Amino acid sequence: FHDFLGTPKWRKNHLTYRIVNYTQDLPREAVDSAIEKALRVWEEVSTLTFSRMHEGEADIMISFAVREHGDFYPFDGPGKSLAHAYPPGPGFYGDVHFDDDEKWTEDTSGTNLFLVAAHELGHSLGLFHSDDPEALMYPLYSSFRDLTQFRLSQDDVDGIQSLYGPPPTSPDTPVVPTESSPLESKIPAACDPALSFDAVSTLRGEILFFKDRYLWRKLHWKPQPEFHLISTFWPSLPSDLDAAYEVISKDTVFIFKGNKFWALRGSEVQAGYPKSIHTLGLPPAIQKIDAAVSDKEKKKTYFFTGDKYWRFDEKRQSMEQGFPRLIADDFPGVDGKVDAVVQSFGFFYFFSGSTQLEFDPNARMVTHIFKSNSWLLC
Amino acid sequence: YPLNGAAKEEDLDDLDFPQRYLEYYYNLGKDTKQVYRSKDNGPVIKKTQEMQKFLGLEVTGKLDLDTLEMMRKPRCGVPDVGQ
Repeated sequence: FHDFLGTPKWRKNHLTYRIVNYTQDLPREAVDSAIEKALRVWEEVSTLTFSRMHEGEADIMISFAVREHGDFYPFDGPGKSLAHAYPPGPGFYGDVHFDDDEKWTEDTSGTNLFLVAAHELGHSLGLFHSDDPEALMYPLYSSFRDLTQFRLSQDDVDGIQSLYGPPPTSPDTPVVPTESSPLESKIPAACDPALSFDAVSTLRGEILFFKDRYLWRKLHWKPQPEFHLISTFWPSLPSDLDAAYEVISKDTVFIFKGNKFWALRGSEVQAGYPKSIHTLGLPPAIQKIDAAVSDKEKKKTYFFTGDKYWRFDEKRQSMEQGFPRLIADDFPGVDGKVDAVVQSFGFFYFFSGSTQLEFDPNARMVTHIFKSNSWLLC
Repeated sequence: YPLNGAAKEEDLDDLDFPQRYLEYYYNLGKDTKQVYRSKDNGPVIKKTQEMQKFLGLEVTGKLDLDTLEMMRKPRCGVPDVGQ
């Protein structure tokens, strides 16, 4: 791998990006997703994290253009030069330009946007071209046969880690802002036997365990959970959450605190949120909930508060009649205050303090009892 | 180049393509303009070898078909050497 002359690099771990305009070749969501996925490639092997801006000057401004587009490096029509990017720095440095004379596609039938974006973002982060033909930073475009098998080469990983270091591996060393926050609170320890969670939710195949200002991120392909500040991914979200659940069919995670809730799509807080929890059909007397979980198969979402629960029909988008009901009546064995619930492999996992109950909804019984932190390799 | 029929405008353009490629991506000085059509092409051979080495080709210093094919592949617009 090579870096740019003088090794320009970002002097901070959290970077912002903005998608300034779009190609007509793909739906906007597809462009958003390709860029997000390309950023995640570098996020997962370094200390870097990214969040999106919708206006103003971001560190990395991403745009599509043809021919001469104002930076004295005109594009050249279809083929040949596909895109270019600038090394870290202010203004147009760090920016990525895609040649919109290319045919951008989600697969490899045309020029795959994710692949080219991941390469160009390597430049935005400070990597120059590599002469390793297996590396993502090799200058010639080659479409992988099976994009799902995409992996950074060791050359790429060595390159980015030479600039920013590896991701935090120990659960006790979160990526925290360099200046200490006046509200500095104790950092929760993953293997504290008394550990309890504020909320637990899936997110695109991962599981997030929220606690105070922090979250553990459990990736299914990585045994060691990552530990981050919630604000690293969602700067506008509060800490000390009440509940969280994912509606997989909508690719959206809903976050609850007090009488408000937010909708997240990846690292993006959806516009128009927070909303009042009463818009879901919860009665006015309910000012907060303890936990929530959405059943992927039945398309039903459960809201738990105290010893009662409500059920929301995701298809009809309305709360069902006949609720609240007692938790103990329909979830025998689940008693005490529910802190969080998550669905995994068809089971509901109820977290109450430092205890976790595995509940089989078909057998309507608790099948196992674990420590709450059993997911965190303790 | 195989001489099969009248050169099209694009083909004429092609004659300059290697020169432009080396100028843009490998820092070949612009003062070596049109050198492909003159005898003294030392700097270009050197640059061609540098490119072949970087791209993982056999280093011949000549614009053989493999090299030309590689140069025609879609690629990133950032240079490979220099800034």
